[in-house]
Amino acid sequence: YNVSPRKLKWPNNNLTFRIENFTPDMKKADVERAIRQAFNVWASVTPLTFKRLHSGIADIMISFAARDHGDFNSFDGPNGLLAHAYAPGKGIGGDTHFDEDENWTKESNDYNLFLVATHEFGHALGLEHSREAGSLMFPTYSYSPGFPLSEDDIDGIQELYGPNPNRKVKPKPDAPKKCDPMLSFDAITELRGETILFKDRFYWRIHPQMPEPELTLIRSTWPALPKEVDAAYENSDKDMVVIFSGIKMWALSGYDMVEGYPKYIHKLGLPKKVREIDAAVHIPETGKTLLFTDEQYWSYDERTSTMDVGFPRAIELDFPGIGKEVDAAVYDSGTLYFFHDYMRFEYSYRSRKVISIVRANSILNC
Amino acid sequence: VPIPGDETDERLQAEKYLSRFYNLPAGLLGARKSSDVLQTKLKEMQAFFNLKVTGKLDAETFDTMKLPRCGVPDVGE
Repeated sequence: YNVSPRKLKWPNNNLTFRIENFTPDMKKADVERAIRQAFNVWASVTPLTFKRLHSGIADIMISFAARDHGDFNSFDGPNGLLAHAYAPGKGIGGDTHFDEDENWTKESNDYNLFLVATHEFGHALGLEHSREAGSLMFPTYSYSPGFPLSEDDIDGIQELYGPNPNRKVKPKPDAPKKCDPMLSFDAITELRGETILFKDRFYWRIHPQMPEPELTLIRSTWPALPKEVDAAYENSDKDMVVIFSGIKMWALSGYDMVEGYPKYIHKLGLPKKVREIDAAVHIPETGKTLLFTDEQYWSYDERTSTMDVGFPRAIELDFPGIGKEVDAAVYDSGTLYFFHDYMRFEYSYRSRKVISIVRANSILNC
Repeated sequence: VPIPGDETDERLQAEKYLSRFYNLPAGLLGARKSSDVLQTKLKEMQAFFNLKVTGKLDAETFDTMKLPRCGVPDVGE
């Protein structure tokens, strides 16, 4: 998190706000509810209280306006900048403006006023943007239901105002730390020469031309995917990435979702008792895709779109040295990379043995 | 998707600088399109320092931001 320059904050805990006008996009009562709820979010983790005024000057003056609206910081039409707020202070300090050119909603479509208002009030209380993806104070909008603050947001606001002595809240889970020695992965796949590593609600993107892996919320890039994924693999012949979560699977072509999905994983020929896939990897030389679940794996023939006979087989027997279960797997030039807990096993597919074992996050330059 | 520049940290620092000295209020960007608000403020700053006015956070602009300032009123306060 970041606090504003010189830690600007309100000198007292009893703040006032006033809604100067309303957006025609929503019912007046819904706007009032969204604003009140947004203040309540911050009040739940600090000793701050927010009282609404219906006239006069409040600490935080709230308005909807388009383009040039008299503060020398014009809005830019639909999308782009959604709203802005001034750091604590007299006069314009704390004031929060929403771009009327956006379509404001109380749902998940377009821009949810409650979420944007909560972010902006973070600024109005003295927080700057956080570089932690998934935090409310991250500078790009993304929709997610439930309590919007992450541990990072709470740490930031409590540095300024301290905690709320009367309430405990459950923050959103933190973004994973790439150099955490205990880091494990949910799924890994190649995607047109990039490597995508899924972990909780996030994914890292490793691109040969990017010096550092980039962490993003899955939902920000693919809103139609589930919150978390179990397994993924790339079939480069079909230019397709298949993503598994529970008993369903989705497909990507590049970064675009392929129509006709999700499908049930049982369409592949898996028995109904299989309820999730732990890891998946495609071997281009054989045209087979290996699907790992619990202590067994299946082999799927991509050319005939059928499950090979003689499966499932025990992972431990066919891939000696990697243990009984697998979290994620990728294949590169005759080598399979298996990930389990915080370990990465480099396994020679040709000589059928483990060549080396390193930390899982060595793939993230840790 | 396009490869982002490796200037995330620099952008955050520039945002802080511009909010402190050029009254740039912190805001939230939409999911679909970037905004030219930061660009406008950068142009203002580059014009003030007689830099080449590009609206981009180039090395010269960023280096100027790092220089100590003296006797300049703090707009933010």
